[in-house]
Amino acid sequence: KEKHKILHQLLQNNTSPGDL
Amino acid sequence: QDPQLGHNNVSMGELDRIAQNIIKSHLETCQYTADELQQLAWQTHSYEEVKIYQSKPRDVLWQQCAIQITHAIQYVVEFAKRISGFMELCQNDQILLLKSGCLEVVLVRMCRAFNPLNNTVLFEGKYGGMQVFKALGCDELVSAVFDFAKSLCSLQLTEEEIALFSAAVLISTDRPWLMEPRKVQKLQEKIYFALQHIMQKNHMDEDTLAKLISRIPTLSALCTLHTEELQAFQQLHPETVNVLFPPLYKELFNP
Repeated sequence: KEKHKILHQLLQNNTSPGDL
Repeated sequence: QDPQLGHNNVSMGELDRIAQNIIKSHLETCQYTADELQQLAWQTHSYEEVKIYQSKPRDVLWQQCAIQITHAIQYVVEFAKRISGFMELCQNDQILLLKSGCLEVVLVRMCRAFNPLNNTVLFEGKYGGMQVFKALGCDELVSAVFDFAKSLCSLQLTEEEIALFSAAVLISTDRPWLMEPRKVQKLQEKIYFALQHIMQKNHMDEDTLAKLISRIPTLSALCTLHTEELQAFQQLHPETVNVLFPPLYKELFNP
């Protein structure tokens, strides 16, 4: 988890199509 | 055989649902719509702009490319998250599939932003040829990426096919260290059946799927070449990589 902190965060974020 | 059943006893209804979910995910997470790309297709970097790219220091252009790739990867992560079943995989496998497959998906998606008629690709708002990337000092990699884009364009894939092929490349059991390979395999099989289902509808030529699958080893070779070039670059410019490259890029490619 620590090694892939940003990827982990991106996977957890709730983003909607408008956020992209 | 029951006509309601498609491939491998997955119902036609389920194949359609899988295909529609992946196509929707793809369309929602593309950096540019097909219409936008169509409008930009003949807006090329001028001779003077190309000269400016060519005279940039190597590390500056590397940094610019790393930023563009990282941006594209963030959209691929969103694509993955929207594929039904992806977020149901364990976290280890989600991260592993993205780490090993995101650049391959970026390369597949790149064929949408490639104009095979003049061999140019969309980069920083306009289309440019291989000469734009000369200062990177990676002629072999750049040329191989352009060749790949051209060959994928020659298959004249629809948006639906690009969407399903991208998902098939990402959800792959070929990646080492998967914790739940069976779960990944089940999802991958469904995606392939959905891709086959869509391609049978769209193409008279039955070989297109085989041709598409035969491009996968090239994708993998391009990613290996990218890693090698990055390692070589980092040895010469460690500060640029450590300080100026996007953190996500460093995390994924771990130079």
